[in-house]
Amino acid sequence: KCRIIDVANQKGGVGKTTSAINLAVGISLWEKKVLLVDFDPQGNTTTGLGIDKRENINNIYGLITGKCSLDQTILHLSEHLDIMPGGEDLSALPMEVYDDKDRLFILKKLLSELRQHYDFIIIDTPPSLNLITLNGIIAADELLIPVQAEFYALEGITQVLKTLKKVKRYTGESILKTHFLVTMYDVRTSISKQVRQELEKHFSSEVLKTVIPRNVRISEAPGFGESVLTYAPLSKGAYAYKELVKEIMEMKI
Amino acid sequence: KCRIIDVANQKGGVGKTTSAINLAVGISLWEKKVLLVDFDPQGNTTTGLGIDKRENINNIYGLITGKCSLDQTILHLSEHLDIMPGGEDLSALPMEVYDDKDRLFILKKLLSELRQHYDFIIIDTPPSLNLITLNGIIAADELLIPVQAEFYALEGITQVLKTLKKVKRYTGESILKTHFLVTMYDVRTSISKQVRQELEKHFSSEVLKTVIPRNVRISEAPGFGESVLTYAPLSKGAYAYKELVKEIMEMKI
Ligand SMILES: Nc1ncnc2c1ncn2[C@@H]1O[C@H](COP(=O)(O)OP(=O)(O)OP(=O)(O)O)[C@@H](O)[C@H]1O
Ligand SMILES: Nc1ncnc2c1ncn2[C@@H]1O[C@H](COP(=O)(O)OP(=O)(O)OP(=O)(O)O)[C@@H](O)[C@H]1O
Ligand SMILES: [Mg+2]
Ligand SMILES: [Mg+2]
Repeated sequence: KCRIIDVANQKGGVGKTTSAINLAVGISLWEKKVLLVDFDPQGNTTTGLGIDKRENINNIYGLITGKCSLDQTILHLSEHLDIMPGGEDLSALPMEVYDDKDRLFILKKLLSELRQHYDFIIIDTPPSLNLITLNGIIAADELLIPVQAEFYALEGITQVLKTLKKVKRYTGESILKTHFLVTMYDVRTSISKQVRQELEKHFSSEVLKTVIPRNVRISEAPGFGESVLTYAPLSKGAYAYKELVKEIMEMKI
Repeated sequence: KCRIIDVANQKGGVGKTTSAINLAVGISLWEKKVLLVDFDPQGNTTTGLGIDKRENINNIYGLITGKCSLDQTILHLSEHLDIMPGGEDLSALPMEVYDDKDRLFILKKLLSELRQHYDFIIIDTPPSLNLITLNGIIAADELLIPVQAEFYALEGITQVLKTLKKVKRYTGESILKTHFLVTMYDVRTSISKQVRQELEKHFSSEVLKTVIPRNVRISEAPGFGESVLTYAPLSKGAYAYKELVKEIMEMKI
């Protein structure tokens, strides 16, 4: 019943945080219960929704290391949306657990207790392929890979897919389903069309129909601690993320 | 005599690779001898200059692990520009050297032998604060921090500076000089002005006068294996990077 979607791509700045925030808020507007997990030491998901990390000291790293409880960590942002905030102390995790045989399953275990309380759990991850990112992949049922409509985008995809194969060999489990989301699409540039065509050629059924355009309202919204869906509901950016939510909600899983 | 400039910022997609390539090519057009080091497992600097990583198997990881020699690794791109290519095998380095007491000085040692052959060495690094990024910081005399003119930009700066302080405490050495470069500046958006003003308020003398505008020619150039300086020399993007080179060359160090 609960769908856990991990948002990942080691290429930086492709719209992982933006997609995690807008997907989580969008689904909560369908009155489904959503938990947004900020599993990136940068903590952009946390700041992007207006939470001051200096004041909020209970975060996912504190929860994993036993410094705080679930109740102290999860914040209620609206009737249907909760967040598990992140913080830079999370970057200490890989070195602290490097010889722990269950180090790849930390997040999976944490979220398994929470599945029963939510319809969706959305995880944001850093631009890397390290232990933190692997935890996100292994904890999830589905993988959302934002692909920026720019030259370096396709090169990164092969590295993500190699990592997925390694994860499957190592854990024996496989990710239910991978979705590619084209982001920052600019109709005026030929590179945008090329990236989209290449993606559809190689991954056809896994490429989401919804394409997110480059739209200034999307990049303004986090400055107001909001999703573009509430900050500028009539913008092209909001329309595109509404379409994405609809496509994710209506797909057969 | 040789200036080693490391390009770093753990925030992803801010223009690290783009600035490393265009700075290196730009300085070589002043007929100074430049070595460009791709120290990011993504290998975007290598691909962005038209090198096929599948064909080119000698890279910096091979050099560090003794699989190939300097001569086999360094490629001559033009009369004044050489490159030390990168590859995804570099991501194995942190785990392989985690108990080596000199693990933070691997790149510094490698480049110390090369200083005498070049006027500039420019290092591109991944969006992280891990061992690979720390090696780049410690190997360098100067640090170039690209700051995208967008909301999440300033939040990342505090984390980079905290890391610099830790590096100084750990190694006793200090980075000569830090330069902040505003990238993807869009005169039409108020967030661009805000980021630039905030940066100048907190770091005044360290903020470079040159600002790189958002310019589609810059993002098209790597698709042709070129710097924007040669791909579209009359574009706003090329003009801005020429100005950057001039500012870097003329500063008192
Ligand atoms: N469709 C869009 N149109 C315009 N700007 C966008 C769009 N999507 C994201 N942005 C902006 O681009 C920048 C990068 O996006 P974001 O931070 O979400 O990427 P990321 O993949 O999470 O980055 P990182 O790799 O650092 O985690 C942000 O400033 C964001 O506001
Ligand atoms: N001034 C600019 N105008 C327009 N596009 C730009 C500009 N600078 C960089 N880009 C584009 O933005 C994207 C991100 O830039 P780039 O890859 O250089 O960032 P990065 O910091 O190296 O990313 P990563 O964190 O993944 O290493 C690329 O597609 C690049 O072509
Ligand atoms: Mg992010
Ligand atoms: Mg890069």
